[in-house]
Amino acid sequence: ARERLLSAFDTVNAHFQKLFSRLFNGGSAYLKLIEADDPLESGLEIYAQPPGKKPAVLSLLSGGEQTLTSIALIFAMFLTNPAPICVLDEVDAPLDESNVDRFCTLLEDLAKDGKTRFMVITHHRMTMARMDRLYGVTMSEKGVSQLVSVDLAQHALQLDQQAA
Amino acid sequence: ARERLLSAFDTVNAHFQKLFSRLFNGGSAYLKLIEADDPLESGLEIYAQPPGKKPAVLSLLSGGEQTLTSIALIFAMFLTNPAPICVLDEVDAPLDESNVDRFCTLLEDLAKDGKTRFMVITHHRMTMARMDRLYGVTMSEKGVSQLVSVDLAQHALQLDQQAA
Amino acid sequence: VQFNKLRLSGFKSFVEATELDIGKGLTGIIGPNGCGKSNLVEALRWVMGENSPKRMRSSGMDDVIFSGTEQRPQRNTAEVSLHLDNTDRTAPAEMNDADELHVSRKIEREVGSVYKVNGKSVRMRDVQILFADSSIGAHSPAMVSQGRVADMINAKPTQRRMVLEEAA
Amino acid sequence: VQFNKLRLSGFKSFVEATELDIGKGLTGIIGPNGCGKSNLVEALRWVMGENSPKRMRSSGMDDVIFSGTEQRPQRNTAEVSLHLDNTDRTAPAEMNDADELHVSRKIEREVGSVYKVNGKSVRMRDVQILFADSSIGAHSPAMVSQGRVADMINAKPTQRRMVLEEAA
Ligand SMILES: Nc1ncnc2c1ncn2[C@@H]1O[C@H](COP(=O)(O)OP(=O)(O)OP(=O)(O)O)[C@@H](O)[C@H]1O
Ligand SMILES: Nc1ncnc2c1ncn2[C@@H]1O[C@H](COP(=O)(O)OP(=O)(O)OP(=O)(O)O)[C@@H](O)[C@H]1O
Ligand SMILES: [Mg+2]
Ligand SMILES: [Mg+2]
Repeated sequence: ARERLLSAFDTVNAHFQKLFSRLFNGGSAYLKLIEADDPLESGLEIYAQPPGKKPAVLSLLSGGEQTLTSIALIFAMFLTNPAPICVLDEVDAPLDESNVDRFCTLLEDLAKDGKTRFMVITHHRMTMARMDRLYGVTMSEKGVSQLVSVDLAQHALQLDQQAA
Repeated sequence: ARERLLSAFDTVNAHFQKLFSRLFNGGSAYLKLIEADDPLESGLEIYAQPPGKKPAVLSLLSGGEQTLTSIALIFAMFLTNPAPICVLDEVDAPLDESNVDRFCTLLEDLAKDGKTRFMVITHHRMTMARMDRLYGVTMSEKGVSQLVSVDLAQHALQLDQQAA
Repeated sequence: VQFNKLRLSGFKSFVEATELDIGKGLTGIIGPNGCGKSNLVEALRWVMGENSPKRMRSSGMDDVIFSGTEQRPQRNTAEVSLHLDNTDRTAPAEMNDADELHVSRKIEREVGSVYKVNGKSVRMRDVQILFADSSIGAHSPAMVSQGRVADMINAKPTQRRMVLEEAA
Repeated sequence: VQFNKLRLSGFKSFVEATELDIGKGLTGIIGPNGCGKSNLVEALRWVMGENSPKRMRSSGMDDVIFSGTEQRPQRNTAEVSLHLDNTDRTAPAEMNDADELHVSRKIEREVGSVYKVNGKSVRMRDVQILFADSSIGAHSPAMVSQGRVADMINAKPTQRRMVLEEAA
C-alpha cells in the first residue's frame, strides 16, 4: 500500500505540475508529503507560484487561484487513472474570464481523444459557449424538473439580447 | 447573556423571515434553536421553503438556494445592528441571473437611507452594472496591485463588445 | 466501457421519466438555482453505487424518492438507469458478453434498493466493481460534486492525502 | 461615524500608496483572480483591529507586509489608515471632539503594530472599542469575507448560534 501511494503520488505530481502551468499560463507548483516519515501517515501539501508571484502554500492564494490550483490537482488525479466520464458541478464559479477561458481550453484538450465524455454544470456564459451541446434544466412546474435540449447558437443569441 | 441571545434571536428571526421572502420572491423560512433547553448551549438551525417546494433544513437545498438563504440571514443580523459600512466579498458567485437581480434590488433598498455604505466585490456583470461606482484592481506589474476608477458606462460597453 | 444514456424516474425533483443523452466531447448542463442540475449528478453517482445518504444531501436513502409538491403526491419508488456501451469488452467477466450494458437501481420506500444489470439482479458490490474496473465510480476523483473543490481547499493535509490514496 | 477613505501602503500586494474613496451607496470592486480585491477587505479589517493572522490568510502578522516580487524588494513596514467622518459625534469620549477621525495602524517587521487616532498613539483595544460602539469591527456580521457564506452553510448548528451571539 505504501508503494502504491508513493507511485501514485509521483505520477499525480508530474501531471499536476504541467497542468498548473497550463491553467495559469506560466508559474509553477508542486505537491509534497509532509508531517510524517511514513507516507501512510503523512499530509499532502500543495505549493503554488502563480506567474510573477512568490511560492506559497495553497491557503495563502486568492480564492480564484486556490480554485484553479485545485482543478489542476483534480485533473492530475484524473489523468493518472482516466475515466470514461468526468462530471464537473460548477467548478468554474470563482474564476474570472481569462481563467475560465484556459479552463475550457484544457477541457477541449482532455476531451479530444474521445475516451472521456464530460458533463459540465455551469452558470458561466463563456463555458456554455464552449460546450459541444447544451441541456437546460427547468422547473416550469414548481418542484418538478424537466430536461430540455438547448440550441447553442440560439442560446448565445438570447444571452446577447438579454445583455443589451 | 441568555436574555440578550433570546432577544437578538427574535429580532434576527423576524428580519430573516421577511428578507428570505423578498430574495426568493415568495416562499418562507425561519430560524430555530435546537439541541438543548439552555439557549446558550443550543444550535441554530435554518428551515427554508423556496416557493413551491417543501420545507427543508438548509443542508438539503441547492447550492444557490443555500447561498441566498445565508445572505438573508447575514442581512437579518445586519439590520438588527446596522453598521456604517458593509463589505461583501463575492457572495453572489453561486447565484443565477434572477437571484442576482433580487440581491441587487435588496442592496439598493438597504443603501437608500444613506446610513450604510456598501463595498461589493464581484465577478458578476449584472452586479457591476447595478453599482453606483466601480473600482478596478489590476496587477499590470506582476505581484503589485493598483486601484483604478472604472467608468460604469464605458465598462458596460467594453463587456458587450467582448461578448460579441 | 462508454457512457451513453442516463434515465431517471421519480428521483428527487425528476418525478417524470427523463432521458439524458451523454454525447461525445463536452456536454453543458445549465439552468436556474434549485432547478435540478446537481440532482442529475447525484442520480449518476447513486446508480453507480453511492450508499451514503449524507453524500446525497439526504438523511435517509428514501429521501431520494420524489417527495411530492403542492400539485403532486409523493412517489414510493425511484429508478435510475445507465446505458453503457461495452463493445470494447472491458466489463467484469460475468457481465462481459453483451455489447450494451443496462445498469439500473430501483428503490422502494421502506424496502430498499435493487440493482440489475441487463435485467438480472446483482449485488450493489457487483455494480461498484463494474465501475471501479473502469476507473470510475461514485467516489472517483472524476466526479466533482458541487462544493467539492471548496472542500479540497479547506481540507487538512492528512485528509487530502486520503483523497490521493483513494484515487490511487 | 461614517467611513470616507481607506489608505494602504506596503500592505500585501498594495506596495504603492493607494487611496480608496468609500462613497455613498453601492461601490463595486472588480478585477481578475489574484489581483488584490480581497486584500483590500483584509486591510479594512486589519486597521479595525483584526489580530488573528489566520483570519488574514497569514501564518504570522508580519505576512501582511509586502513580501517582494522579482522586480521589487520586500518592505519592512505596512500602514493602513481609515478616514472617518465624526460630525455626528458618535465616537467614544476620548476621541469625540473632532469632526474627522483618522485611524491608522502601522506594523514594523519583527517589532509589531502601532495604532494611532488623529496622530495620538492608542491601544488596539481602544480602536476595537471605537468601532464596536458603531456596530462595526473586524468580526462584524457586516464584514462578509470571501468564503464566509460557504462556511456558514457548512457550520454546525452550535457554531451558527455562536455567530448569532457575537452579533448580538
Ligand atoms: N426527494 C425530493 N423530491 C422532490 N424534490 C426534491 C427532492 N430532493 C431534492 N429536491 C429538490 O431539488 C432541488 C435541488 O436541486 P439541485 O440541487 O439539483 O439544484 P441545482 O440546479 O443544482 O441548483 P444550484 O444552481 O443552486 O446549484 C431542491 O430545491 C429540492 O427542493
Ligand atoms: N505580503 C504580501 N506581499 C505581496 N503580495 C501578497 C502578500 N500577501 C498576499 N499577496 C498576494 O496577493 C494575492 C491575493 O490577492 P487577493 O486575495 O486580494 O486576490 P483577489 O483579487 O481577491 O482574487 P480572487 O478573485 O481570486 O478572489 C496573492 O496572489 C498573493 O500573491
Ligand atoms: Mg447545484
Ligand atoms: Mg478574493
